[in-house]
Amino acid sequence: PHLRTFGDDFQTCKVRGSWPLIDNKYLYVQVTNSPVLPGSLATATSKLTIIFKNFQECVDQKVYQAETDELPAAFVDGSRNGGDRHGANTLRIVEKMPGQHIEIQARYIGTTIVVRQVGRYLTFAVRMPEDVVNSTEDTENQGLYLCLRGCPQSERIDFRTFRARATESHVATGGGNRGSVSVEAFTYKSAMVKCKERLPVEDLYFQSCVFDLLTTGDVNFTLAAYYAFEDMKILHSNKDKFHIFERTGDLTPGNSAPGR
Amino acid sequence: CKILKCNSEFWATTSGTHHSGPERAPEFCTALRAYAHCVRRTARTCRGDLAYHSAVHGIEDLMSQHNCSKEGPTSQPHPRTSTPDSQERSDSPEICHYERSFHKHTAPPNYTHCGLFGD
Repeated sequence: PHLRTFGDDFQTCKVRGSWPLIDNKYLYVQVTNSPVLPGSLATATSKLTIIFKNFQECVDQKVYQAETDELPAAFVDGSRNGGDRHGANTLRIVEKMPGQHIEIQARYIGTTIVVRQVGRYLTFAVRMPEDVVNSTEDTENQGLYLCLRGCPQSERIDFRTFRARATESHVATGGGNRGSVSVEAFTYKSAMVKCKERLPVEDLYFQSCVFDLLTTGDVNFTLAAYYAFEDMKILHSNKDKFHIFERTGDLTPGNSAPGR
Repeated sequence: CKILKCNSEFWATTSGTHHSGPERAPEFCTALRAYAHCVRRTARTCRGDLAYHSAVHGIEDLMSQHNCSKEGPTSQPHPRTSTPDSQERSDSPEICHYERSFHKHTAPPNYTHCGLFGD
């Protein structure tokens, strides 16, 4: 999937299997990513587990779990708030669109989470205060915490090499029909035209959309990129950073920190 | 599976209002609907649990016995709370309101965003 970190780095990562997206004193979020095509390096999120750790007289520990075609509007214990403590209502789940869009408000830590299902996969977005972000248990140990430290170098996919190959070959890998998902083979040019319908600015959300159409042929990924951008606009506090672009000439593969 | 919580809440609210005859006490129907709503929320975690399934059937029987409609209020009308967001009890401890407790000490917190999507 494509990851925009708390520091506004933008990366496309393989990270197949389960990885910790957030791991701090208050919150643990784990994503499970599956290949979008048998044997493909490209993966997308098919399962999400969120653990709200118990906190003073506010909330008991609560676990939220979502997977493809199962986006519940309740925690795994059936409740929709923080339990029986005095401040329990400062944690609550709000169903925005049944089966497609839920929001979890954790007021006791100033945090808002948005989970969607778009096509066959899940998207995740979070807004969190800086001091909560940095409240990691073990500061010296550089443990995995993708939202804070990004993907390990070995897990990154570099747009540029991929794009060079895609433009040379002129035909994308996607194509044919897979189950309930209608897919078509895109060329680099037709993928750009399709993404432009929803994402007129050719920033990294646009680039992600093109990448996804070329690797899967599944137009739902156009919506996934669009909603990711919309959720970011709602959750990000600095509108000057809404659009971020590929940094030209950056040597680090797969890392598109915000360009000028 | 928290079905017993639903059961106890229902019996606690209806202990004084239960009518044996078919005439329906509106508050009894309201309590039944609240009970049904509570039981529905436990569906995922209680699937296969005998207590859950007997509660579902019991509610249906009581609903038809008392001619209660499935649609309708699930709680007695409360006097409007003055707090803007009735979901959040205004008496939650201060520590449970991050922004309020933060404001007291320093400038407003700096928020950051992280997102994961696509393939």
